[in-house]
Amino acid sequence: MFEAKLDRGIVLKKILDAINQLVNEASWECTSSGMSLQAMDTSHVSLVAVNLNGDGFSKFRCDRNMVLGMNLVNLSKILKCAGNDDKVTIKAADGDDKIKLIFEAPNEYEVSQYEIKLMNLDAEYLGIPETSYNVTVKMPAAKFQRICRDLNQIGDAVTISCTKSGVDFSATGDLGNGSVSLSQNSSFDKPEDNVTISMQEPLSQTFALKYLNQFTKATPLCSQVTLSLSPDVPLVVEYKIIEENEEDSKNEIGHIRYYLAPKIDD
Amino acid sequence: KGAQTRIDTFFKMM
Repeated sequence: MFEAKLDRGIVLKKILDAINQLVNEASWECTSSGMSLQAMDTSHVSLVAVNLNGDGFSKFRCDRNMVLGMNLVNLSKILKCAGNDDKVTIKAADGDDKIKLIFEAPNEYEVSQYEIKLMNLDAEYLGIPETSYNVTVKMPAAKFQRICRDLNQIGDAVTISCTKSGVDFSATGDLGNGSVSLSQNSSFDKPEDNVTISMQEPLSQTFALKYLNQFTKATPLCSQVTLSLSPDVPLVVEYKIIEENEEDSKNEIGHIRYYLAPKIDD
Repeated sequence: KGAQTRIDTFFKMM
């Protein structure tokens, strides 16, 4: 038996919005410590990994490990039927070919139930090695989204260059070129606007903006995004999954990590 | 610019 309840169902909606255009089908692995999902996009250029801690749920029970393969587009459709303030429970019985989604409205007298068919998906699980990255940039998620969107007007790839003075995002195309430079800054009053750069060695790498723009669909989950880079390894774009409660308290309940293979010079 | 690499050339299938 598997049962997981989130008090703020909107978090699940945001997670699905962040991944369902990149991957249409995926398996959730459920264990006593939480739920996780890993999947590559169809062209095998990027990989998304979602992790939700069991203790981030208001109720979490997983008697034995389960793999819940499903169509994420369909899951997203059903989650659209939940109100933003609804409590959402996911339930799966051992050996069943479907999961149940229960939405409880805040008024406490309205309960909706939906079922989704499960699928047997080929497992394509990749082992991601522990890597210590040369460069880590932590910046406002909305700023990163804006830069990727703006530079995509210029070209279809962005070169991220890090030096001691800061980080440059640049693109070149038929119409010309453009770049955005950020230097480290910190504000005591608005930590969500901080740019933090940690660098061992300067580097420059190029990535397809098509994928980065897909990753920025996770922007509503968290005010800051972390980019981790090293030469000749995939870029990591990480968003923490933050649940905001009624009392405005913020609770980190997991993360989404996107990995993107670099472009290399011919 | 540059050739696109694939993610599964960096991470091994388990």
